[in-house]
Amino acid sequence: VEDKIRTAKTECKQLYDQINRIKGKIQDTQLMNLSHGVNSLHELNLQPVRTLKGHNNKISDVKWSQDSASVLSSSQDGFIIIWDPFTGLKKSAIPLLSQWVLSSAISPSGNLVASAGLDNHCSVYRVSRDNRIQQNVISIFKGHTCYISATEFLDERTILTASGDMTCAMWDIPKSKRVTEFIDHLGDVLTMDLPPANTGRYGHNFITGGSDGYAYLWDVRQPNSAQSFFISDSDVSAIKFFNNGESFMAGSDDGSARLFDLRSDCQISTYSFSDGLLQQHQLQQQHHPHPHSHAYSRIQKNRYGSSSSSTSSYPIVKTPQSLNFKESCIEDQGVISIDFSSSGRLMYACYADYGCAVWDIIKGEMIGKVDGHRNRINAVKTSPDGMAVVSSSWDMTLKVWTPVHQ
Amino acid sequence: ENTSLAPLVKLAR
Repeated sequence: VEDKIRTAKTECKQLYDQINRIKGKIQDTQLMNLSHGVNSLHELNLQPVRTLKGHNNKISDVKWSQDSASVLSSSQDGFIIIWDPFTGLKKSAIPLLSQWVLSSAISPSGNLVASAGLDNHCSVYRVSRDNRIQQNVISIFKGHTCYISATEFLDERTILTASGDMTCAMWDIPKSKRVTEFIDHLGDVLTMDLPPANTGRYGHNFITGGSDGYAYLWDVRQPNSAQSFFISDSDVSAIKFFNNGESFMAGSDDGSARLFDLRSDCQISTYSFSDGLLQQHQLQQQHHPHPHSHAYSRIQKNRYGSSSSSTSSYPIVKTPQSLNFKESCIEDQGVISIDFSSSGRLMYACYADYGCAVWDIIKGEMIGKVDGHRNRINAVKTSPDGMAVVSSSWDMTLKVWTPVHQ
Repeated sequence: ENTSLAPLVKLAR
């Protein structure tokens, strides 16, 4: 039997290679080939507005409510906090059943929240309007046999989970049971995203990325995937639908974000961390050939955080040729979170050991950095109405940013 | 102090 499986796998791989060759032949262009005439953006356009303080341990996940009026954060301190991002005040705090939380979600109405993580359960809570600190558990969904990496509400009565047991699941909240299991990944499912609410795919599609290096598009009405995409030989740790719901960006541990189009079923551009940094560095060298102003000194500052060792006024600077960004600067350049600006022109990509880089998607240029936290940034996310951006960090705080319009 | 769940999950795999 094992021999048969091996033969079948080899055959399958050959068929996939054949498909990819054919796909490659019919793909006539890449996004970057079409953007030569577009002007570059030179500046990052985010201004800090306020810092949200209240958690007393690392923040694990952050989400915007659909009406952009609330921000939900979950932390290893065992709490979910719902914030008013405009005043910075806490609307509610929910003590969690398990503090081993990796992911949290808020329902479209804002009445329900969920948390899930290392306890393999997904817990759903009702948000109390009168009592601001209350644990009002509605359901505990048990069934996954490994950690839950991501959770999202499909609507007020349905929730999705992605798990290290290689499956995703859809749960019916009123009936308190699992409705569908989604099986295709051959490794831990690490990340999940829903299409934006104003798009045609909303309500029935979702995408996932896994440690098998694949991304899948799913339709909740069927247990097998609707479309599959090979992303990279490393973990796919972050995935995000593009604003129109017809493309998605997949971020992997190899330091690249790759943009795929669902309609043409192929990859349309790549954003490599090391290439982006090198290019940014060279551009800055051209404009300010002074060592203190370029990318490398900024990386050093970031790597050693706010510690006093980084305050040396003469950072060791190597020439671009001797500089191997991949090995010597950033230990882990894995992409841990991705989001887009409201126009879709910018991508906020968070890397494990670098922070959040801002990319111009059309030109493929890294144009800036969301900076200001004192520890790793987990995520940078744009509000659904596009008026604000929130970042969350291991420094226990969230920051609200506003895009500056010229 | 320095432990965080998400990277630990990766390490544990």
